[in-house]
Amino acid sequence: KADETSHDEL
Amino acid sequence: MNIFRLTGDLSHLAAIIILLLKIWKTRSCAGISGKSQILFALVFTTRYLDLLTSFISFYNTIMKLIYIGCAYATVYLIYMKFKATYDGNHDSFRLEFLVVPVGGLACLVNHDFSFLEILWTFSIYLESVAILPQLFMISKTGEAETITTHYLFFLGLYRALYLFNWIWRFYFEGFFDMIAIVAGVVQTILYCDFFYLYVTKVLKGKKLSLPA
Repeated sequence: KADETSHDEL
Repeated sequence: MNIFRLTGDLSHLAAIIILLLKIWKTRSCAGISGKSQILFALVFTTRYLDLLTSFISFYNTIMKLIYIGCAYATVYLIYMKFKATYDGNHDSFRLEFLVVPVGGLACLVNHDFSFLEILWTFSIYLESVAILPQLFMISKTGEAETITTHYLFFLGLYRALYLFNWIWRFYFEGFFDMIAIVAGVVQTILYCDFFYLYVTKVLKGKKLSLPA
């Protein structure tokens, strides 16, 4: 499961 | 942040600004697919909803706001301000053929079955194919203005640089996101044919025109 805050890219 | 990520973001920004300036300076959106621009506005909107829920960095927030703002400004210029110059007859790609399958795939293949995560996944998949209406339009008319090809070059370069960014992050941070990587590879592959024409024609001072 991905941490939603891990989407640090644009 | 690494050099590939930064240059990728700047390349993306350059593409967006080039397109806005082209339309603004020439007072015309001839040769530009409004449908691709609608898709990009949709991509940014569904991906950057996390602006409301999480803070990553000032850089991240500012860039997201610029991308979203420019995307909507571009759509506004095409469909409102310079509507008379919009070549709708050649922009005949059916958006539902992209949005519906991409939406279905985002529901099936994602990291987490939650609202924001599915929208993020949807945006990643949609971005990978969002340029198709523009490429379809160029293949229909058989040519593109040189400034439009610069726009496409920087837009394609951005995702190619992100591929190097992901390789970098895998080796140095142990980070990888399979959804972003696969979609990014697909997205970059879609530009390969265009890259070839750009290098062999546009960079040698010729206009991009396809054989009849």
